[in-house]
Formats: sequence, C-alpha cells, structure tokens
Amino acid sequence: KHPRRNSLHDYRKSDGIHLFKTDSSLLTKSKSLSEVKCARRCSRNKGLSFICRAFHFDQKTRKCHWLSFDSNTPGVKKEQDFSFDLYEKKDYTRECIIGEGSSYKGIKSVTKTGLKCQAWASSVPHDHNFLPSRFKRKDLKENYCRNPNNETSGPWCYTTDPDIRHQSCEIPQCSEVECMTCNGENYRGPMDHTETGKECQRWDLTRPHKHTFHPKRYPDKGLNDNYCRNPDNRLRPWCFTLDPQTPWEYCNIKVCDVNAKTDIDTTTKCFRGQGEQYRGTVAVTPDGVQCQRWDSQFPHNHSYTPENYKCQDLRENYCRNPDGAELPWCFTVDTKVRTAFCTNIPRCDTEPPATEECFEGNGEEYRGHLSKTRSGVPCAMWEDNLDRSSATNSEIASLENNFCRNPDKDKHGPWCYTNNSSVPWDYCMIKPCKPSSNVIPTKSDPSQISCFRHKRIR
Amino acid sequence: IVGGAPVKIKEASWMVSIQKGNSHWCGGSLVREDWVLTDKQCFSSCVPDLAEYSVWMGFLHLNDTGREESEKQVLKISHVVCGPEGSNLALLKLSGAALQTENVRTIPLPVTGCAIPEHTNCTMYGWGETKGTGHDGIMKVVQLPIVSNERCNAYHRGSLPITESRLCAGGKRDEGVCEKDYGGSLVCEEGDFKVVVGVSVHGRGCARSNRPAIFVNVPYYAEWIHKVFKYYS
Repeated sequence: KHPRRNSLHDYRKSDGIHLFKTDSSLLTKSKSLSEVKCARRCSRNKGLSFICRAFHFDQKTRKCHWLSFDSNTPGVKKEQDFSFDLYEKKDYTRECIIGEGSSYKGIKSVTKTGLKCQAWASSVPHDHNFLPSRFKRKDLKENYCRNPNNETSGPWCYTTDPDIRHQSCEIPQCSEVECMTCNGENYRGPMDHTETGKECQRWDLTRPHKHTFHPKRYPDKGLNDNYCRNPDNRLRPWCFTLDPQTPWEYCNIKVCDVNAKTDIDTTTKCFRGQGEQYRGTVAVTPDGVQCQRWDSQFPHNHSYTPENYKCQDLRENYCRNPDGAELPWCFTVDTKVRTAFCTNIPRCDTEPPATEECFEGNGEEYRGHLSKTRSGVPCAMWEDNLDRSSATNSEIASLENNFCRNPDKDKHGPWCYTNNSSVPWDYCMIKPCKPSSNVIPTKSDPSQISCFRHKRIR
Repeated sequence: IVGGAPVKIKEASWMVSIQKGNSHWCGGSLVREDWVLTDKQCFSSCVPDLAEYSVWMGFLHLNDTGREESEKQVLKISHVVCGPEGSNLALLKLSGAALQTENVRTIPLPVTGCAIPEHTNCTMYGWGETKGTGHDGIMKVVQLPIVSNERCNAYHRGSLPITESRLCAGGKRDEGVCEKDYGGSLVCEEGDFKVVVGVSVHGRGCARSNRPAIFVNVPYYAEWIHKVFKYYS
C-alpha cells in the first residue's frame, strides 16, 4: 500500500525568508497548522479564495500563512526573518520542465523564435478553444507559455504573429538547465526526478525512505528540497525516490562539454592543500612500495576506478586524492598494505620543486644529491648494500648516503639500490646533459667482438 | 611473419607468446627459466595490470587444443622490469620457472657489445600477421640478412634514428616481421650455437622493400640484462 504523497514535495523551501507585499491587492490567509497540512491545503487550494502560490511557516508560533503571490510576483519584497520558512510552489518559480511540462506555471511568454505570445483569453489574432474559462485547472494566465494539451514539444502558446498560429516556447528540461562535471558532486541544479522518471524524496524528510543525509547534517552538499545531488561520491547525482519499493536511483543530468575549472589549480611536482588537484606521476609510497594501478583490482579490491571517478585523473598507479583525504594516496602492491599516503610528494608551499639535474658521459662523475629511482622509489643507503656490490675501494669512496651513483660504470647512467624487494635496483630520475653523440656508428667502426663466445652452462 | 615458413617445435623452443586476455599479443624470448625478454611497448606502462597477461610456451599452434596442448606451459607474469631509457626493452619476471623440456628451452644471450657481420642471415620467429602469405596462427620463421646501421639509416632516409642501440635486418618485399611479432627474437647462429641478437620492436609497416626491420641490439643491453638477473633473481 502506497503511503500518501507528502505535498511538501511540490515546494521549494527557503530558510529564514519572509515575503513582504507592497501591493495591497495581494491576498493572504493564516491558520495554525503543521507544515505538511499547510502545504496540502495550498496545493489543493482548499478553503482559499485565491490561488495559493506559496506559504510561510512561522516556526515560533507554528502558524501557516498562505500567499497568493511568490517571490517573482511584482510588488513583493524578500526579507530575512529567521522565524519564517518560505515554501514556494516549484511550478511557479522554476523556468524548466520535467517531461512534457504540463504542470509548468512559469512566466515565459515568448516562443522559441522570439514571437510574443497571444493572451489565452484573447481570440486575436488567433481564434481558439483553450480559453481560461473553459480550462480552469490549466492555469492559462496572461500570455504565459503553457501545455494544456500535453504536447510532446512542451509548453507553447498562440503567437501574436497572424501568420504563425502557435509555436513551442522551447522551455528547457530541468535536467539540462544546469550541467554537471565529473561525478556531479557540485551539481546544484533543479532536477528532481530520477532517470526512470520517479519523483525524488525531499532530503529533509525520512519517508518513505529513512536515511541520514539530512540537509542540516551536510550543509555543504546542497541537499535542498528533493533535488538530485551526490553527497557521497557515487557515480552521478541521485536521490531517494517516493516509490517505497525503490530506495534510490540515479538521475539523468546533462554533462558539461568542458570542465572550465580544470588546470587552474593543477600541480605536478608538488601538491597544494589536500592534493586533490595533484596530477603528477609519483607512483610509489614513502617506503618504496609500488602503487597498485587504479584500474586493477589486484591485490586490493576497491571502487576507486577511473570510470567511477572521471575527473580525478586516476591514470596508471599515480598517487591521487579522489576522496578528499588528507593527502594524495594510493593502493599498494603489497598485499599487507592496502593504502598508503604519498608523503614523499612535497608540498608546493614548503618545498620548491627540485631543479633539473643532468649527468655527463655515463654519469660516473655525478656527485649530486638525487636519491630516487626513475619510478620514484627512494634509494637505499650504499653502505647497507656493499656486500652486493663489486665496487673497488676508490669506487666505494664515492658512494655517499643513498645518492644516485654509477660505481660499475653502467653505460645507461647513475643508479641505486632500493629497499623495495620488487625493485632491488634501478636507474635514477636523471638524464644525460647532452644526448649521445655516437648516434650513427661510422663505417670504419664495426665491433670486432664475436657474439658466440658463450659456452652452455648448466 | 610475412613470407617464410612454419617452424618445427624444437627449432624455436625459447619462443613465447605473450597473451593478453587469452589472445596472442606479442612475442618474447625465454632467456632464463623465469625471465622473458620482449618489447616494452607490448605493455601500456612499466606497471601494467598483469592480471590480463600470461605467457605461453612449448607450442606451435595458437588455437590447437589437441596433443600439443599437453606440452604447452602457461605462466603468469609477476613483474615487468623496463629497460634503460630509450631501449624499448622489458624483462618479464615469470611467476615461476618454466619447466625445461624438449619443447621449452632458454636461448643464450650474446657477448656484451658484440656485432654480427653485415649480410649474415639471421632468423626471426613469430605468430604475428602473415599478410596473406599463409600459415596464420602457427609459429613461422623467416630468414633476414643483417643490414649495417649505416645502410639501414640510408634506407630509412634518416626518418628513424638507427643508433648503436639498434640493429637492422631484412628489407626484402613480402619477407619480414609484422604486427604481433613484436617482442620476438632475431636469432643468429654459428654452427649449432644460437644467440638472441635482436628484439623486434614496433615499427612502420611490414616486410617492405628496402625498409629493413629494426631490432633492439641485444648485445648493447646485455650488461643491463645480466645486472637485472644478478639483483632481481
């Protein structure tokens, strides 16, 4: 059995707002009633001598004030008064439609090509049957665009051009008046129906579905009325539905063509704030453990996939902060360490990016202080690895701390050992100062060494 | 392999097929029981999602489910070690050691810094594109003469940098390496002794006249390979 629909779903609530009328012809009526009953009476116009467009609810006196006007009506001023909550009928205040827009009661009066609408009560220049007196429930006021016959193209009107009888007003769908980026966490648009057309439940109500996303608990998540929102990092904006059998559903919101905010705060060498805009390539934890790829579920299962977090740039296995954590982080390839913060990325304001370094020749003479491999794994101390090395005493002398060096004259440049068992050693994040000059071997310099001196060994 | 002929299994027992999602993706060479040498470009990065890859060896027919199936060995990759900057090489650490059988053997590495004389006929193996020359899905072999870097550079008209880290072979029309042969080995032979001197890397076009195929010069990187074996094993 479906519970009765709460009439508050028809209203847009503004906390602490009171409408003050300067035009005395505007009507009001008051009575002590609950918010819900107040809304129901306004929606049904029961016992009212005017069409109710909004109501105030006085939180102090618990009194309801029905209004024949809303904040868009001429001769009305908005005032701040914390004892009042203003509820305005959405149909009158929003300039967008859901579906065919049969309930649209906005004030647009121009067609899609810019023609002024003919008043519904007029028969000039076009004679017609949609007279306000015959269709009292269709709100055929003034010359406002309406959809009294459920046209699929939405609200329309007869035009004042004698050659064009009627035309659509092309009032946008509520799903399209505001577009969303990424997962729609910042979407604050007016869509209040799910992708299957179910009406959303108000966030400040807990029926038919109980939940904890109360607007006062999450003041920064835009949980106004019953609009589609994404307060918890789901794939897209969503809402609880008024269908008792369907707790929640996603909403279909238009995606913005470009994310205008991209790149402004992006950093690659260091991170600012919590590093949500860090887009660098560090892919290893401070302990030297490789990060797990975001698109992999091994060794750790997770939901932080590039598909789920479209604007978080979850490429490869780079450290990122898709969830508003303190710092960029990653899942690690170590089965025993699920996640780790990448504290090895410097903060932009405390540590300037390292200056570019390079090495001459094969880097044998390099004496710089670089101590990371090309994939960002910290180098291990040389003195802890001398038993692994076949370096001579003079070579050992150059092996300071954990700096990148080339004690074995490796032609590919400086390298170091690491404490990471999956990367025992690797080349360092440093390039030759000059590209190799022996790009094309000369004709007179072929190697004389035979390739076949090997003997098969067991 | 464009042109050439099918291989007999024992003739190319070091050859492996790197499978991506259960289809042949690249070639590779078993250089140790638990190491495969291949082209880095067979992987999206040096830290790929290894769950989708596996290494097959000891077989000839990609789709044979018959007798050959029992000889085939399938191993997962536990780690990719990317070669030095610009090398395009990768060493794949296997999750276990391949069992040495009649059909599965390692191939020796060449002497560090050695060179193969120009015009020496060496051999390239693979399961890649045949361009209509037949025997699709079967390991094929083609003979390719070594071309000096100087002449190779002239053939390619300077469009590809043929440095000492590269070597060239082939250049005959309709005989050469093609898509999905990449990562496979160019093998040269002296008497009965074979060594892997080249790793086929992704190039431009297949088996074109006067466009020798380009390989990573394995002797140039042999020290790196040994250094990886020494510390990673």
